[in-house]
Amino acid sequence: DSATTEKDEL
Amino acid sequence: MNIFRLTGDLSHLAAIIILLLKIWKTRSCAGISGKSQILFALVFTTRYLDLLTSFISLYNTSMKFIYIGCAYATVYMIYAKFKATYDGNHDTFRVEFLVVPIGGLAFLVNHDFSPLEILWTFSIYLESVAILPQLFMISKTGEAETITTHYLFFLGLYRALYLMNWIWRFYFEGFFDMIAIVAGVVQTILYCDFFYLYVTKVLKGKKLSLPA
Repeated sequence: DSATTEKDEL
Repeated sequence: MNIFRLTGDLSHLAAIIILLLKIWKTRSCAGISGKSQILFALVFTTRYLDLLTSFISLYNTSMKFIYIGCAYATVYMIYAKFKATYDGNHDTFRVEFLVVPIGGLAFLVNHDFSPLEILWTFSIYLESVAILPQLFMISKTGEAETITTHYLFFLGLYRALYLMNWIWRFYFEGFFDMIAIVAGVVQTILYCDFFYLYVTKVLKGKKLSLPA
């Protein structure tokens, strides 16, 4: 599963 | 940043600006669901709380501020400035039937059981269905102004382009976010019926009206 920290999408 | 992501963001921005300009120029929010707009304001507020905790890029930060600002400006126009033109009688979707189950789901299915992550998850789930009050309103009145259909088209196109972006990112970056993808697919599917009407009617110069 994936990124829980940095959200680079809007 | 790939082309799908960028055009997706721009499509989203176009939708938001089209709606604001429509209301501002016509001095009327007739045919617009205030409930959907409140849900979108809630979506942006709960998703962009990371503005307080992390910096990604100038692009990222500015777009978040623009989306939040426009969302609240739209809500203000509907419920305050042009309140007299708001068609509340037709805006009767019961939003608690969306918000409550989605709140529960965000608690149960998330990447990490922390406040910010749960709120982010809530915003992703809520966004996928936030347009339902607007679609419900159109199905109730049986018609939509052409400018409103342009708004809906760009709003639907945005998540469809994000789906392309996620396919791109999966192949070229090995990145995928199951929560965003599943919600994004649901969100895009909700617009399919509308896309069909948009292409077959509005683009051929006809007003969008549903058979009685």
